[in-house]
Amino acid sequence: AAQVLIMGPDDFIVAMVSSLNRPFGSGLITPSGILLNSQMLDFSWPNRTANHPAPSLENSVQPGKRPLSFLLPTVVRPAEGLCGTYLALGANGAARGLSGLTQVLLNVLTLNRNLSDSLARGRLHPDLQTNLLQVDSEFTEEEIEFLEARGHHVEKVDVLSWVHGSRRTNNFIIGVKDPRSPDAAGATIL
Amino acid sequence: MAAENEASQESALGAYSPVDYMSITSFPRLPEDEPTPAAPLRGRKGEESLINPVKTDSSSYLIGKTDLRTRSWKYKLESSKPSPSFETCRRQDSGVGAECSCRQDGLTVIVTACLTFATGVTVALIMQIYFGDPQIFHQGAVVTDAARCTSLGIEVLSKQGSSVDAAVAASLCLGIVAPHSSGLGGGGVMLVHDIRRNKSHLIDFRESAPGALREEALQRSWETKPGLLVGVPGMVKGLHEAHQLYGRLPWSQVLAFAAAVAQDGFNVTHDLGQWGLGVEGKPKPFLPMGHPPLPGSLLRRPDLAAVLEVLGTYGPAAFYAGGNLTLEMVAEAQHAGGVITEEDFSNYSALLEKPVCGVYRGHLVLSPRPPHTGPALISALNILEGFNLTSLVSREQALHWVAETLKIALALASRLGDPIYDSTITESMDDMLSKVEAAYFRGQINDSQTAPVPLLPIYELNGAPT
Repeated sequence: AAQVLIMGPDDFIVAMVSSLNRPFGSGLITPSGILLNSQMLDFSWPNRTANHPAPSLENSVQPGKRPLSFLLPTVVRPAEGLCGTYLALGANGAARGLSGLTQVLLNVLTLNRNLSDSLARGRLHPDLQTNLLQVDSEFTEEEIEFLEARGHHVEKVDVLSWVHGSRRTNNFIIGVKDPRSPDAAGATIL
Repeated sequence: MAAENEASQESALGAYSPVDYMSITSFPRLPEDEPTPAAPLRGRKGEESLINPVKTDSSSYLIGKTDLRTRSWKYKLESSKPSPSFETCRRQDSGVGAECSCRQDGLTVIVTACLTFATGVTVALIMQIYFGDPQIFHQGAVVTDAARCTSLGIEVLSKQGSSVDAAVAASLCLGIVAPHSSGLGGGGVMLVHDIRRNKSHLIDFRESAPGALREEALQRSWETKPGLLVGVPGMVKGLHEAHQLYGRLPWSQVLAFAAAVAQDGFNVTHDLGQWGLGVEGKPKPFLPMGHPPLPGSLLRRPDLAAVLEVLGTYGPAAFYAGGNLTLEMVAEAQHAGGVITEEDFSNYSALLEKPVCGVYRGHLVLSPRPPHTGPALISALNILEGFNLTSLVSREQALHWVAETLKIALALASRLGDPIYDSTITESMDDMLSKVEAAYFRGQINDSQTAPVPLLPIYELNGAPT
């Protein structure tokens, strides 16, 4: 997925996530250079691959229907009034994106960490299909041992997802990319 | 006796001559040093009486010199204050005029005070303008997956484009710079929030299934007929819809920003270089120039520049209304076993909705509604909120709670889908947003052990990371 997060001088917040589904989508490209998506893969159908859980009837294929999606551009604002913290967040990585967003919001809104630190901290993702708890490379061995002691089957992966964010607190605005992404960038207008 | 009188008169006369050195070296004497004259001294318009009552003998002259130098300082200090003698003198001379002069002094003080005050306020205002808080909100921020597109977004904002103008340009740019993850042939979702009015819009331009697509066909041939995987791309229509609602610059100009990136070229990103090699390390035939571009090398996409110019000139109709672009996409997909038709393109529409909303730690959290999994995200936050996670709780304990909570949220997500085709989705969504439901799930989580079996049934989740 590709993320665009904007906090503009016009007091609008725009969070957008777009995707081709898989890298390079279906792999089909038109003579004009348009790469076609493979989004139908996000539907659920029986016997798709070995050891897949039961198909989801709610997400079955039907003409004209839109498949289940983990594209989650998210905006946060103060519940009361205008003053306070505004956030725009986006994530890639399908279901891992939902896990990533949850933990970044926890860091910012509950543990009052700054946005950079919140994005950089280690993240985990429970893979329901394999019953493995995936943790990324920021996790320490102690944390992994603690989780294993509580019965989790932990698997360490390099990167789970990229979560970018933009924050506005009163008049102070910053745009921060996930440090795990080599190409992403955040910039502000002074 | 008569001769002495003559001499003193002469020296007195001499003293008044403008060129004799006595007048140069003689300094004014302070009035209080003067013995009170028996008769008023006569001087030039009374000034001389100020200037030079002159000592007559030399010794007193030297003493006087030193003394005078000291006195001259003293005199300077003193002169800043109107000397009583001056006032006295004036008062004696002027009679009724003296009152008038007092009033004039008072007026001077008032005018001076006013001017001083006005000057101070003016200086303060100027300093406020330059050093104080901006009175007009100038700041903004852009974050994208590619630095080239981030700077493009900033450029659009600095050219008085709206936030949505910048988002449209940046996302089209990502379709050029990061073609492996986004592009005109894909789809997505945009959440727009107006801070001042506290209003939000969700523009859902997710791909939709072609009218002729059947589950059996996918089940049988999804790996051998890639054309079957192609849904109707929503990107162009979604971006155009957003621009219609919130755009400020002309549509053609916004697209021209992105076209310039394709025409002028861009540096290949690490990500594109890596994915270009393919997951199995085999180059993909559809890559520009037929082989994976090297990270950092300059790459031009004149083909996409031409497409963007056509879309800028003719709008989404050039993409969806059976033009050349439409025919090419239909032909390419059908050639690879797909079932998409021109009609699917002409029937496609982007949805304008409201995002789902939850309250978490005094903040509104807005996220896309189904078929997106925003309700599951809000459910996870509702469950975690009840744990009262503070910095006092150990990180390990917090991680365990987060893991167990996400298992529940993802299981709930696996039961979502397109609410237009299944009315139960809306009910599931309402349950997910309920804090009562969240409290029930929180009660099911064991603080010290992971649940041996999943708490909820798990359905197939689209799993491949995009």
